[in-house]
Amino acid sequence: TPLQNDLSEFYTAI
Amino acid sequence: MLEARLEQANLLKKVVDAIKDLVQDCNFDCNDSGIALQAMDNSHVALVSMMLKSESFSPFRCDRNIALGINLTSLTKVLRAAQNEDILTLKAEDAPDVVNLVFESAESDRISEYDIKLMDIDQEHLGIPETEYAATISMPSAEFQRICRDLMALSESVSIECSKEGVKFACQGDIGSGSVTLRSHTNVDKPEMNVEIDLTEPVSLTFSLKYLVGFCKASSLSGQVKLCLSNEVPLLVEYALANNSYLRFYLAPKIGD
Repeated sequence: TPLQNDLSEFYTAI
Repeated sequence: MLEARLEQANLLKKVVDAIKDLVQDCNFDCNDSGIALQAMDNSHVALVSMMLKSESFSPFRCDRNIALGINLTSLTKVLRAAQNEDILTLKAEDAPDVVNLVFESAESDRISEYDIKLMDIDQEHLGIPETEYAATISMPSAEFQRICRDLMALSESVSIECSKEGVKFACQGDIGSGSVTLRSHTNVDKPEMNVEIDLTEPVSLTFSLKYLVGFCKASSLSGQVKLCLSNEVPLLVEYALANNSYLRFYLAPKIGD
């Protein structure tokens, strides 16, 4: 099963 | 203060129903442009972004920025008391402890009124840049829902591959594999049935079906859904609402194996 990414790897918190 | 009147309670009922299993406590950020919400699920895999523009309300008044921290389970309980066709008015003071909801029946003189206690929610907010996606697919929302449900019977993941041949949703599981391929299609009599594929470069990404099936709870809000993909970035699933309002979901892709 492919690993699940985390959204915070793509978008920065503001 | 905030005063926002919706012609039909149905819109808010459907929006809340579509997101309440993904996120629990949310700030409804109100300002003169409308009511917005952004929240991530607990695992930080999916994000919901709602915008109800001021034009979706009549009238709409909001003098200052107000954040209404609301538990969606509580909001669901109160919205159950509204009939779909009721006129719904949201009201709040400038520094509110509660949000007030009034439901008015258009057919009778029945007026019901509820207050929901507000919460202080310190929510992480993500900056999502405007993205030029490599592939944009518009398709009937019911078709997308059907594909996700059918493939989830076989696997927990789906690969979405978009090429000039069309868009292919494929999965592999213990019992076997399956795929559904759609090509661009125009239905002159029923434009809601159109499939439109706008491709600048081929894309192939893998996503969790559990989340996609959850997003599809929004299907009753819009006849069409838009999927926006670029390699190695989150998927955008958008349900467009009247008056440029929208309900969007972002989902992080899966990688490797």
